[in-house]
This record gives sequence, structure tokens and C-alpha cells, in this order.
Amino acid sequence: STQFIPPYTEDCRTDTYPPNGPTFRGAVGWYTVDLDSPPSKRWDAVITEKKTHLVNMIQAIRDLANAFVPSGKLIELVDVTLPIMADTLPSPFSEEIKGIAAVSGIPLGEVVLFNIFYEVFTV
Amino acid sequence: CTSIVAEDHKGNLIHGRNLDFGLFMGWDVKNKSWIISEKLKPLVVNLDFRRNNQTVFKSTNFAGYVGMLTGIKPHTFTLTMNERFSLDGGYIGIMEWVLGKRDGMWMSFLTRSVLEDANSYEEAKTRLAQTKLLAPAYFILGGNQTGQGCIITRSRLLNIDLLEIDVKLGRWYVLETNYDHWEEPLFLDDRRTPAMKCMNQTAQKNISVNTMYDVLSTKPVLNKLTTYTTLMQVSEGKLESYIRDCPNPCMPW
Repeated sequence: STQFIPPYTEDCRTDTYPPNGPTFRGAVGWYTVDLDSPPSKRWDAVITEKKTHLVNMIQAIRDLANAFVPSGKLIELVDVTLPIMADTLPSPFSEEIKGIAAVSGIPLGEVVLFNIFYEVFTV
Repeated sequence: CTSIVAEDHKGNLIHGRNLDFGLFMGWDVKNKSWIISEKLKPLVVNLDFRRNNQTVFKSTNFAGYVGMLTGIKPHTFTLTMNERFSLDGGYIGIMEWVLGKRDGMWMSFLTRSVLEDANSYEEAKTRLAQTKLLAPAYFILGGNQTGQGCIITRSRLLNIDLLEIDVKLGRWYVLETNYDHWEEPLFLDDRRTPAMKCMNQTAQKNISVNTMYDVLSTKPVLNKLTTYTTLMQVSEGKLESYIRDCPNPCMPW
């Protein structure tokens, strides 16, 4: 019964495809990742184009972390320890993550955090 | 998250998913939305992974994330993963990793390796079921033949359950949110019942990409955490995805 609380729930929608209206924000662009290129270079094109949004998202996570630990120690911990973890990650993931950090200019520890977030989130 | 694999009455398999993320990670009071979910939406990209100038697999991803949460190996299989909550969770796996016990795989690195290297539904199923993980998960896998659709419920070390499509038993689809299918979902987060109600109302004779999108657009299957919807048709090798919004009134999760 807790899942039938209109207007937060609704009857089964129809005719929503092709996507349109207020629940459709937009289509998604296509990019190629060339697995024949070196792992550290594979994501350059994607990251170059999405850099600003990636920096904004990482900043939002930083703000959240600082809300919990205002001293900034949590971010410091991420920036000091997770680069070390980057070296323990299997290939080609380790090199790809380092390549993304280099192209985006985001600290390596924070790119590592984004990539292992599923495991971290359980905390 | 909500992932569905359905078989239509001609035996075609359709795989759809909503990717929900950002719960309790900051609420934007002014815009009535989750901060991280909104920051992730502009990062959604479709990726064509190629080797020797040939497509190996395609995926919907967040730029900067090298693992895979949603993908298709054209004409072979489709794969999505949903989060599974467990006390024996990822933080234990991370601690073991830090302490040097590294025989488990990071979840999204496993899905990426399966999409890259597995050459059949059965091989993908075996690897997803049997590879040690750092964190529990649900893997939702679709194949390219009738009956090939399953939910693999994983703990960190074990394959706990495998639920597969069985049209003879009337199970023409499998559907997973974030709770073990043999248990009731958390009463405050039951997206499964509304989703199954809409799938049953659609019925096998009417299931298609269009009607799968309808199901994934129905509140609360669509909610404030939903960043994108992806639809995949293995026989055509097609993946399409759409960034979503859920205007008020809408369930926060």
C-alpha cells in the first residue's frame, strides 16, 4: 500500500515512446573508445569534452565530504591514500584511471574514488 | 535501479534499465532534487568500444567511470547490474584489498571484462556467477536465444540464486530492483510491485521497446534518483539511452 500513493505513484504510463515531455531531459551522445590505443589514452576524447561536468560532479562530492568533515581531512585522506590504491588496481583499469586524471586535471585519488564508488558507497 | 529482461511472443529479447543513483548524497531544497544525481546526468555518454576497427561492445556510462553498469555485446548478450545491500558489503572487500588479500574483483571491472571478453550468454553467466567480488551485486543478463534472461544474485563470494526466464511457466520476463526476489522489498521502497503490475498489464504479446520504456517511465519506477534509461535489443545489436527527469510530485527514491 505504501507504493500506491498518488500523485507520487501513478497508473502504468503509455505512449511515452519515442521519449518526450517532462520526464525526458535529452538524448545521449555517442563516443568511441579505441581498445587498440594505450589504456592511458583511450578516454582522452570523452574526458576532454566532459571535463567541466566531471569537475562539477567531483566538486559536489567534495562539498558533501566537507559537510561531514569540515576540516577537509577526509579529502586529504582520499588524495593521499587512493593514489597508492591506484597502483594496486588491475590493468588496464589502473592506467585508464591515471589517464583520466591527467586529462581532466582532477586529483588521481578523487578519480579513483569515483571508480570504486560502488564498493565505497556500501559504507 | 530497475532492470528488466523480457521475451516477446516471437522470442526476441528486450533488456531495459533505469540507472538510479545518489541516495542521501545531498538534497537540493530549492530544486527538490538529489545533488549528485543531477551532477551525473550531464556525464551520461554512450560508448562504442572498438578493437581492430570493429565494435566489441557498447555501453551507457558516466564519463570518467571506466567500469560498466550497462552494456551490450551485439548479437550475443546484454548486461546490467543493480546494487545489492548486505552487511557483508563492499567496505569489507576494500579492507581485505588494502590488507593485501586481492583475489576478488571490483564489481564494475568484472562487468567490463565480461562485456569485453565473454563470447556467449552461458560464458558470461558463468563468469558473473563464479568470480569472487569485493561487493555483493545483482547481475541481470540477457542472451540471444529464447529463455536466455536471468538475474544472478551475488554475495561477495557466492552465487546465491539464479532466476531465469521460463516462458512455459509463464515467466516471460525477469525484473530486478534492489532486493532479493524471494523476499519482500523494503516497504518504503517497493518499486518491484508497480513495475511488475505494468509488465503484466502490458502482457507478452505487447512487449516492445516502446512499452518497456512506458514501464520504466511510470512513477515510482521513475523517481528522483533516475539518471538515465537504456533500452537494448540484442538481436539487432541496438542500445539507446535517454537522460531522465521526474518533475514534482515524484518519489525521492
